[in-house]
Amino acid sequence: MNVFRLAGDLTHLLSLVVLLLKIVATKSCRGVSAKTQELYAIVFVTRYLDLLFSFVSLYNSVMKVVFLGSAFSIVYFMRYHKVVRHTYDRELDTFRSSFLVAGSMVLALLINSKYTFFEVLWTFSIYLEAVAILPQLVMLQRTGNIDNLTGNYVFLLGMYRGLYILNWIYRYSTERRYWQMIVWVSGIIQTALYADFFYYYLKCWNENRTLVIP
Amino acid sequence: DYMETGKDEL
Repeated sequence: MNVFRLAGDLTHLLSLVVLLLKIVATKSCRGVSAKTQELYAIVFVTRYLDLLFSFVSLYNSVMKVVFLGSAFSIVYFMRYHKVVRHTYDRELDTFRSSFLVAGSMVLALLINSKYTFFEVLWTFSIYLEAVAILPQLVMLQRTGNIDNLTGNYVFLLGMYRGLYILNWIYRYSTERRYWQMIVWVSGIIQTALYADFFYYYLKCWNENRTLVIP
Repeated sequence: DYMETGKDEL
């Protein structure tokens, strides 16, 4: 565990707290893409199947359970909560997320490091996480004025990915035989998807005005 | 091995 990895995980955790806080405190999920949240739920389920058969550390196991729990809570609020579900902007959340799932599955079947059930599902989760933010980014563009909490949520998610890249650089330079090309390439693509958002987020923050993605 | 392939990350 290094400081970049820890900071990345905590930023990821914070992003989920911010999103849950927004939903619970304002009883609204305006501007939030349910499709992205459902993709994250799929990502966590397929990646953390290893909770059942491998143990790395208490830290890892607790975080996995927290990520799974928060992802499903968010989906529950957006789809089933009697007040919150009416605030979901269905007509702005039109990205065809099933294509992302299908594409990630095909890619995982073609490019993986071992052709076993759990390894293919784990690889699928890596590919799907890389593109899971796309419905949310498209929705931000269509929403117009983006409220602070939603903007901060996406910003924190992007920060988390950036910190993971620093973590990989650190691990590569300090650990022997540490090599995970699939994760690195997917992670760099994932982080690059945030570039546009980061540009407008920082620009608007600098000019002290409400976030708008043109 | 688990650690070497980075599966100790989240």
